Amino acid sequence: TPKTTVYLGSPYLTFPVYEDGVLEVNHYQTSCKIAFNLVTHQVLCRFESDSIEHAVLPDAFRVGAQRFVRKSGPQGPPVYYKVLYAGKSKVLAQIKGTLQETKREAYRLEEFDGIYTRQERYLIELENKAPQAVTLSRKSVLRVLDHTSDPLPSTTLKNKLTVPELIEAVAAYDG
Amino acid sequence: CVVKNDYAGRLVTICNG
Repeated sequence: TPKTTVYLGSPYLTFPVYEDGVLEVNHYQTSCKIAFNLVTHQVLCRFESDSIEHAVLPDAFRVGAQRFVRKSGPQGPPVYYKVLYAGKSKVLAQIKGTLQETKREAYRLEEFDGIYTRQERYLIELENKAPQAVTLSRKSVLRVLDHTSDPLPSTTLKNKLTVPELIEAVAAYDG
Repeated sequence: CVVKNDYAGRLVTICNG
């Protein structure tokens, strides 16, 4: 008998899984419905005309207001980074989905066979430099920005930063 | 697999076989 497994959450970025989007390949843009799998970083595209699921490897894609860029080469597994800020420098987020499987014991009333979770890590890409991972702390951000004067808003004396504060700091650095 | 909202409005992924 076929076994049905039920997981809490979804491996996909959006719900509904397919949302209106734009693929960017060699500076050309194509509209299609896009599903982005955060576990595998596979991008699926469905055109209105045929509704067939195509696995694609765009240089970048947009879903709604979110834009993702591919950073790995054509070899190796693709990794897409969400663009949070794009000036001279960039602030990127890598969103990684994970399936945590739970053992569903017969005598226990576990509702799910597993849970999809997502983790975000942040990167700063300075002009003509490789992206560098940062944590949401003043120390970590200043290490990458390598700035003599503190570009972070003076009201934030705490060491922990929010994502908007990280973006603000990089935008201030860009001037 | 199918992604949908369950009876409680939670997002779930259901896979068969």
